[in-house]
Amino acid sequence: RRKRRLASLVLERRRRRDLGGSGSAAFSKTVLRWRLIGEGYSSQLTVEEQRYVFRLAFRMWSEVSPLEFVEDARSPLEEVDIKLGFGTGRHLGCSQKFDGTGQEFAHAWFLGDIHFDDDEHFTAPSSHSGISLLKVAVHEIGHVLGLPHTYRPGSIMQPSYLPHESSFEMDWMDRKAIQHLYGACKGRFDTVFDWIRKEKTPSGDAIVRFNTYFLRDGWYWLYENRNNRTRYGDPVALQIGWHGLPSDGVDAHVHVWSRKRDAVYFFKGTQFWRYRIENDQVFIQEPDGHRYPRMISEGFPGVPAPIDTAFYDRRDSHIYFFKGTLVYAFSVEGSSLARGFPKPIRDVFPPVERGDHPDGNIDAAYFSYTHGAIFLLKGTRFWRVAGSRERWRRPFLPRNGLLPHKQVDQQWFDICNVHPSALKL
Amino acid sequence: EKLFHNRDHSDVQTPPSRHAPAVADEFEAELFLSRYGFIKPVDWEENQLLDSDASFPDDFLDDLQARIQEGTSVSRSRDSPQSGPHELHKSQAENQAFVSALKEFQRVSGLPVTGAFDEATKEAMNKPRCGVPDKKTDPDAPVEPETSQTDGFNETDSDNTASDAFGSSANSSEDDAFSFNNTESLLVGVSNDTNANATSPDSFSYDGANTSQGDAAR
Repeated sequence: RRKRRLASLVLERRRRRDLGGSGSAAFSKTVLRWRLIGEGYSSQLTVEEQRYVFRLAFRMWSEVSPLEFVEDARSPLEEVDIKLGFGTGRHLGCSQKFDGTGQEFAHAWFLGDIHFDDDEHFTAPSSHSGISLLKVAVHEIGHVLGLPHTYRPGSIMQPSYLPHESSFEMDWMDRKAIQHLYGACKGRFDTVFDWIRKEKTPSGDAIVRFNTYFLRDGWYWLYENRNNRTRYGDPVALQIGWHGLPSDGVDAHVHVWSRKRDAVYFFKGTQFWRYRIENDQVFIQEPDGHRYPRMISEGFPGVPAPIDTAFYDRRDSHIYFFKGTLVYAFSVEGSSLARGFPKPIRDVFPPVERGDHPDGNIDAAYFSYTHGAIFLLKGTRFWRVAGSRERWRRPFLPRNGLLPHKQVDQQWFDICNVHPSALKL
Repeated sequence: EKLFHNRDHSDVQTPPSRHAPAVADEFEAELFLSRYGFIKPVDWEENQLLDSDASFPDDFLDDLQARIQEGTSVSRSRDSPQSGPHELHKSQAENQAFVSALKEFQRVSGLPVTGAFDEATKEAMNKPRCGVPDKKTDPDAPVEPETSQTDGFNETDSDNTASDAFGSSANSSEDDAFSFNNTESLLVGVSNDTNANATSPDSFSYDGANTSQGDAAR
């Protein structure tokens, strides 16, 4: 009875500490510390393997929620939010003892700690036998974060263990379940673009493929439009995917693509780079002797620097540069600003609904091949530019009118940060 | 430590005493159902021990099992004035509760709902599983697991938009334009264009065919 009373007090205190802002039971902070406790190491895997698996498990939850997890091996134990450990039978002062090999393989306390039954044959992700420690860890972390069991096929929160699958990831419903507790991932982006790749089929036909990328600070995500999510394992450090670009991010991406030209540019601060697609790195020097990075004022006279964002419009072969409340249309053919520019963004891209307009300081201007439309992103919102399809249905729409805004996270899902320490596992 | 000789521990030997007791009969099945919340505790305090202790705690269950093994009968009903061991009674209500819980377990496990402790149910109960109960008795505890195929989230406009986007509109725009999983493709319709470098955006044709592609590995 004393033990129960004490446990009940601890639970009550944790609840008061951790009640989310909305009143629902969840962690109220977004950065959570975890530790594999020294007295709870498994006898089956090396300590490094165990820590790697847990880092990956926490990162998987980070990739689908606004939560970030950091391994903390130094702070006092009471400051660690989630403690993990292995034990057998009576273990780690826990009231719920393990049963030996078989049946119960782990348990977790809501907003608390996770215990794994070391009598089970836990194995690393690379193994195809035993019980996947990664899968179990992801499941138990789900409990700690507030998710109950579900019997939905494919859910990571099913109570029974299913043997190794070739790949297991958080499906749509699991993602929405955790976001129901902690909200969707939001945040502004530096730039968004579709990256074009040209290939040939075995029969010799030319194929053009594209992939969608979101960039924020020094990270990027590949967004899989068909699956309505980012690529598993993203974000990735920018310098890994884009060699030679500034490691802290870029302001804009422009792909000038016409019958005569095919050039990709990145802009940052007062400079710009041209990217060589063939060998996947920035140009060092142009044939005419110009070395990169070059000054924006040199390559695009009349365009201010730094810029907010930019995109290339194939309809009129202009690059539209955005800065503050103004937009600068730059003629690629004439290598100069188009007549009458700069103009207020509101004039070139008028609001369809009065008052619903980003005004200025656009974060990203993005032409999407998936949607066949231009989007202007600012903060957590975006405005779609009314194209020919919309104007055919509603002829009264102004040319390049901005349709009423929507939330970025309701169009492109689950683009979530991870803790910087988790970028490299 | 457990005994092993191979470098990769593949020959590790687990003594029989370290094996989890199998669920072999109705009584153990009832313990299982109690432990994981399918049967609500009958004679128990309201304040449960932590969130996952909505069922009988280990002390009680261990004691119960030990007494059974010793051959001592234990009454699970409310304490009567008489002390000492009693015959194990199962009231009709308790029996109904057990059958009802068994059916619930069979239903959520995708088994034939017989209400009987059959082989399939026994096998399911002996599978590896998480120690957290499936059902909570604490009103403040997280929501009980969904027992239907669809999760019980309230649909809001944003959810509809999301599900629509996932289920229909996004796919339809993709089918109109391009098709694909990880890397979207645009088939260039100009068959005499053999120079990929000269491929221009004007010569796109949209192919609505699906190129099926499995999920990429992490």
